[in-house]
Amino acid sequence: KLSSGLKRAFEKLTRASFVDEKVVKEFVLELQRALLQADVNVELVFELSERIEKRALSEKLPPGVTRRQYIVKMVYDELTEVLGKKSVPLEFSPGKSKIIMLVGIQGSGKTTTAAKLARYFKKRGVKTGLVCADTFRPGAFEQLNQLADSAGIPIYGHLDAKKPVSLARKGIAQFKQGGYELIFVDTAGRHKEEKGLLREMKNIANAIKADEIILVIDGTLGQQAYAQAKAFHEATEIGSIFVTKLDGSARGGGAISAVAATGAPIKFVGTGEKIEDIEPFNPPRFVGRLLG
Amino acid sequence: KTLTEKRLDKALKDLRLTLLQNDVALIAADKICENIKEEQLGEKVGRLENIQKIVSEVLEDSVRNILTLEGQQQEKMDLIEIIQEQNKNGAPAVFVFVGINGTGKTTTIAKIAHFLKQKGFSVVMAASDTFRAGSQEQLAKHAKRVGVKVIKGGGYGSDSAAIAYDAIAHATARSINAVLVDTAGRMQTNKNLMDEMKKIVRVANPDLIIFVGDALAGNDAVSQSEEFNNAVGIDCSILTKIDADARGGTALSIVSTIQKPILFVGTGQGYDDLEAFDAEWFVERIF
Ligand SMILES: Nc1nc2c(ncn2[C@@H]2O[C@H](COP(=O)(O)OP(=O)(O)OP(=O)(O)O)[C@@H](O)[C@H]2O)c(=O)[nH]1
Ligand SMILES: Nc1nc2c(ncn2[C@@H]2O[C@H](COP(=O)(O)OP(=O)(O)OP(=O)(O)O)[C@@H](O)[C@H]2O)c(=O)[nH]1
Ligand SMILES: [Mg+2]
Ligand SMILES: [Mg+2]
Repeated sequence: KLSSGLKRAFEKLTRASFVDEKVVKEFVLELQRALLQADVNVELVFELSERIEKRALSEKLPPGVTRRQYIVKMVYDELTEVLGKKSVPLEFSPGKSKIIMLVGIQGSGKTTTAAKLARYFKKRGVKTGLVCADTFRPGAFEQLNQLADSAGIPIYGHLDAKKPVSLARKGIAQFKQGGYELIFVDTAGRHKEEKGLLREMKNIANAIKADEIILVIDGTLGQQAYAQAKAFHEATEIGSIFVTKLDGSARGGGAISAVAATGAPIKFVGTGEKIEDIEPFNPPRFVGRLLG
Repeated sequence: KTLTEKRLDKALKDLRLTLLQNDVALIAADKICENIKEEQLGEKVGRLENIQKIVSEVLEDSVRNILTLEGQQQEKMDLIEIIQEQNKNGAPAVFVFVGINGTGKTTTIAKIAHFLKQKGFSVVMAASDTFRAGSQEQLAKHAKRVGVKVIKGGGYGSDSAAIAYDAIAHATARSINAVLVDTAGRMQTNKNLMDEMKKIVRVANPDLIIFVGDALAGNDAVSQSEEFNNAVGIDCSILTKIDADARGGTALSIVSTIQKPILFVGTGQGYDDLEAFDAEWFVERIF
């Protein structure tokens, strides 16, 4: 029932015999509603819809393309302009160790995601290891340990460890020595108001010389997405984004803000609680879900 | 449309934008603006120059009324009173905590246990999340730090409802004042998990079903609270992670959707980071 408004607007647009300003304006209004309900940043929604309205009213239809096809392509192009047009893989060099650190707001899904990523690459023949550098959350090590065990992935961490920086450094050293190619480091949750924790995150990243920092974004995140992602990016350069909980009803618009704030591509999405519920990011599917 | 109506529409449109930027869900923002347009604006608007100010004041009042459930025939919900009431009848008060994954249910239960202990009540926790990795150890550690017992039953893979039942039986036998039931996070779109939750509620027969929502959630807060309410009936909510600079609009989305009060807000990860819900604080955030 979310997309019915946008669907009707698209149909009206298709049936219009010429570019009627009223029909386009009606369509743009429905597009705004769809994007707002998808949690896309309010400013961005108006920016995008203004551009689309202008283009829809001024651009000439290329030959062989219907009005509807052209407008659909326009909306899709504008959205993928921000998100990226194709899927960007997580790159690494076989035989060399790449250190990947996961950061994000409390409860966004980092620990589960670390295990998902490790298993994803292990299945593809990559030697992967997990490091639990969350020394704050009760049961954090047990959680990652149980997930690692379930997938047969080696894990470095201690019960009741106190110092995340030195623990992470030791874990990395051990895995590097063992010739591990992808080492995923789980960290404690934190948000933009916790300046001390943002500093700690920076210290961990520097101490382990992280090659890539993944910002884990909760698919239900609303208008706070831009500000939060920006704060993380200012503390440690974000290399890529992982969007979780897209198996629910959230449309993931917050992820667009995270991309805009960090300039980092979304590489994977989480589609469930189980360790196998991970998929490479698929721009067309994501945009389709966004529009309802 | 008259000039007054046009300026009213514009003022309302601008203020609706304020709601949206403050994380109020689109459907909730629409509903709120529609309601004040129908009921209150017509009479108040006299002098054209003051339209923006008048609309803003009316909207602010409306938001305040929604958050405090003004005009609803509900008596103020008080955790302590409910516990005392139940204990008079020789039973422990039972509170079940539900919500989607990662919103802060387990941590909130620890905070509530700490809060009740400080008020002199005895508490036992039911570890009814038998699915998620590390959930049992997480709750056990919180229980140990707060100084309360946790009933784990068969642990991982065992029946969640049975653990809640055991905890209540344990509390009844020992005259423990309150039972806090922790449940696994679940997506409101997962029918099997929603059915499992219904079973836990049926067996536990709680005095309060408490929805735990993340203050950083956007439009999904409407769907979450609505579906959970349809499934088991929410009595009240707790909104977590306010300290993350949450704009507060999520409170409005939830309350306007299920018409049930917010009891507490979570303001951090420590046991003391739990505060009584203050509608005025939210009104000030938004306006
Ligand atoms: N449905 C669903 N649940 C998910 C997904 N990813 C993670 N979760 C769940 O979300 C909850 C939080 O996940 P965690 O991995 O503990 O999150 P976290 O970011 O490590 O949390 P902190 O360490 O406390 O900051 C758990 O119940 C996970 O099972 C997903 O893609 N879909
Ligand atoms: N900053 C902040 N963090 C919070 C608050 N409440 C909970 N958290 C954190 O959020 C994360 C998730 O909390 P949990 O208690 O595990 O959440 P949950 O709902 O039980 O998660 P699942 O059981 O996996 O669905 C933890 O890191 C908590 O410390 C809060 O009010 N503020
Ligand atoms: Mg974690
Ligand atoms: Mg929990």
